Amino acid sequence: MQSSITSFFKKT
Amino acid sequence: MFEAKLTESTTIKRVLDAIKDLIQQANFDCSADGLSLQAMDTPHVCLTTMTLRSQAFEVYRCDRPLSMGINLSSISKILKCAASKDSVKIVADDEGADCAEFIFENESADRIAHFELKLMDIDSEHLSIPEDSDYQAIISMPSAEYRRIFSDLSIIGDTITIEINKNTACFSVEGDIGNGSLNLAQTDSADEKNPVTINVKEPVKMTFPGKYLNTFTKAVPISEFVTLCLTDGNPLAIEFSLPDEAGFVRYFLAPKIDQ
Repeated sequence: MQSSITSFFKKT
Repeated sequence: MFEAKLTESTTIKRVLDAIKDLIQQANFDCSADGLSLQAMDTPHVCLTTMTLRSQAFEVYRCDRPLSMGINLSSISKILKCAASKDSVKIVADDEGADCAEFIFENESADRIAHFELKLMDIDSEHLSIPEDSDYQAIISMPSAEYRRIFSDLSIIGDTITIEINKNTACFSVEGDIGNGSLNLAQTDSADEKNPVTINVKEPVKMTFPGKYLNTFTKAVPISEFVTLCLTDGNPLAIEFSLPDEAGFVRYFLAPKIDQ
């Protein structure tokens, strides 16, 4: 399954 | 007032070629340090960052920070009008400018072209990337080797596994028509013309979408070498650095994970 980049880096 | 002049248009043309297939539009953040950009692709699988440091420019002036919302396809169209040896000057008003001016001048300074690019209001999410990531494995290789590996493997299928052990990296692919793999060893001699270096703290094995690894080959003209940084369970970081520390294009690619 392809993960999303947003699950690794926090939003600022 | 923002004013930045590059001696040759090639620099910005190559950087835009490296990002325009992944990003439709982005804010170009201008500060005293230089020009930078960060944006995700639409499916949020990849984060692309770009920096052109102030020293990359022949002239660089940024009185106060500003953000220019730019459609990547539009800026690429305008830059196609610059010959590769033409200088490029970008000028924008730092008080809510609605367009940026592009001036292309040939080497003999007897042909000067002016263009105006409409700017956009872009509401983009900004992600915080850890500065001091302690990667499990780092591999550096000639960027031409990177292009060959991933353009070959992504033809076979979209599930590409990168496995790095002591002194060896294995790239493998599984696809509908079959599978394939390629082993790359660290080069022995330090004076080798096209060195491959592999630094491993812990062996690592991860799977990524080949379509993206292949798209990143668009950055190959930027740099003679490319660095891939891996940590299990984290995005793959791929960096193409411009010569003389003028800047870089970095991609962060989310891994495929077991369900």
